[in-house]
Amino acid sequence: MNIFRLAGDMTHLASVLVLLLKIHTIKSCAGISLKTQELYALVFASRYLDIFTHYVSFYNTVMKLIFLGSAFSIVWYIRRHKLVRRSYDKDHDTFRHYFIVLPCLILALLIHEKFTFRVVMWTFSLYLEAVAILPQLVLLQRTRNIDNLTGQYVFLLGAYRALYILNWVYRYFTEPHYVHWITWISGLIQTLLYADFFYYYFQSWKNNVKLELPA
Amino acid sequence: NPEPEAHDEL
Repeated sequence: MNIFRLAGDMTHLASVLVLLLKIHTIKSCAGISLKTQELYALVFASRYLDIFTHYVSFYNTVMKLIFLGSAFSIVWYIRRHKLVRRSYDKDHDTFRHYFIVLPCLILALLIHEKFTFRVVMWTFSLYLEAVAILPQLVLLQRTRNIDNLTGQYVFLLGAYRALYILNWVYRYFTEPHYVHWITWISGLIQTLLYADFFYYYFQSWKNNVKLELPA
Repeated sequence: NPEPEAHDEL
């Protein structure tokens, strides 16, 4: 494992911890899109179908369990916890799941490396992860007050994807036959979706003002 | 190419 991959995974882990901190400690999910969180739960459920059948490493198995467990517990918190659900901004989180899930499923059925259930589900999870942040970005744009933890959560998620791209570039030059077009293109699209957010995030950081996305 | 099943990334 190279440093970019490790840094990417740690950034991903940090994003989850920041979100759990906000939800578990502050008992608030203000500004957090339940739609995006449900899509992530679906992403990990469909990607890690092989968690108990294809062993890669102890590290991988533990990380998979963390991402699965945290994704589903975050959804549980927002839907069921009596304090947390009160802070959920339902009226602004209006993105429809099937606008995202259905095209990803169709695309996975059409474009994949191998037509088996496992591989199609794995490909579906890649396409879905690429666009799962959209409901969250839409919600941020509609939220006048983006709190620090929410801003950091989205920033860490974007940073994780950018680091994975560096990891692929590194692996391409250091490993023989390392070519994964489907992963790379969906990962690149996923990272580009954050470009706008990154711009305003750095602007607010540089000028020391509160983060706000223009409508 | 390695099989996608053997993919070692998260």
